[in-house]
Amino acid sequence: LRVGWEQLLTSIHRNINEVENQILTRDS
Amino acid sequence: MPVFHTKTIESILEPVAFQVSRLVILHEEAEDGNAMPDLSKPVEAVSWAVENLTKVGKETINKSDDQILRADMPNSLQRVDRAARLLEEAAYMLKSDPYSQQARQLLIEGSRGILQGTSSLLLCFDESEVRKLIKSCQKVLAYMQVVEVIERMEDLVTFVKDLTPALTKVSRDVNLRQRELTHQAHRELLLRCLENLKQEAPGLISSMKTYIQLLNSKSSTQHAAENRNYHTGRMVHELNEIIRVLQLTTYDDDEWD
Repeated sequence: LRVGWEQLLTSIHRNINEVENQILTRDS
Repeated sequence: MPVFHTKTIESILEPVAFQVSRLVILHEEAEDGNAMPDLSKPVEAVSWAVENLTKVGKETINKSDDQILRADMPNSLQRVDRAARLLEEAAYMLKSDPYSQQARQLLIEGSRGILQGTSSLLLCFDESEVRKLIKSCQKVLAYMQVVEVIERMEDLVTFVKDLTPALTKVSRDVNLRQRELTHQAHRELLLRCLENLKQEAPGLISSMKTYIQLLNSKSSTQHAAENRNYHTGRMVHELNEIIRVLQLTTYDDDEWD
C-alpha cells in the first residue's frame, strides 16, 4: 500500500496538470 | 466498450481511474494493520496543482462567452477543491496516527473526488467544443434556407463565396472531431456524413445555376427547382445528422442497445 498511495497521488498530480494544460490549450 | 468518449479525456483519466479503483480494492482487503506512510509532500503537491487549476479555470470562466460553460464549470472546480481539502485532512491525520482508518477513507474519498471533478471539468470543456461545432453546422444550415430565393447569377456567386468557407470549416473541424472519438460507430457516421456533404455541394450549386439559367430564358423551372430542392434537402439532412452524432456519447449508444 505504501508505494500505491504515493503513486496514486503522483498520478493525481499529473492528471490535474494535464487538465490545466487542456484548459489553457483550448482557451488560446 | 470505451468508458470515455474522446481520446484526450481517456488518456488523461483512464490511468488515474485505474489506480483509484485498484487502491480501493487494496484498501478494502487491507486487514494487516500496516502503518501508512507520511503523505504530506505528495498531498501538498496535489493541493498546489489544484490551486493553479482553480486559478486557470476561473480566468477561463470570466473570459468565456459560452453561458453553459460559465454555469457548469464553477461546480466542477469546487468539487476538485473540496477533494483536495479531504486529502490534506487525511495527510494531517496520518501524521499523528499512521494507522488511522478514517484517514484512509478520506484518502479514497479525496482521490475519487478529484477524479470526478477533473472528469466533470473535461466534460464541460468537451461539451463546449461540441457546441462550437454545432454552431458552425447551423451556419451552413442557415445558408440552405436562402437557396430558394436566389434567382440571379451574381447572387449565386455571392452565395458560393459565403458557403465555401463555412462548409470547409465544418468539414475540417468535424473531421478533426471524429479522429478524437473513441467510439468507432460514431467516427464512421461522421465520416459518411462528411463524404455525402462533399458530394452534394457541387450538385447543389450546379442545380441552382441551371434553375437561374432556365428562369432567365423564361423556360419551365419546375424540374430544375425540384432538383435544386432535392440537393438542399440532402445537405440539410447530412448537417442535421452531423449535429445529432456530435452530441452522442458512448453512454447514449449503450442505452439504445
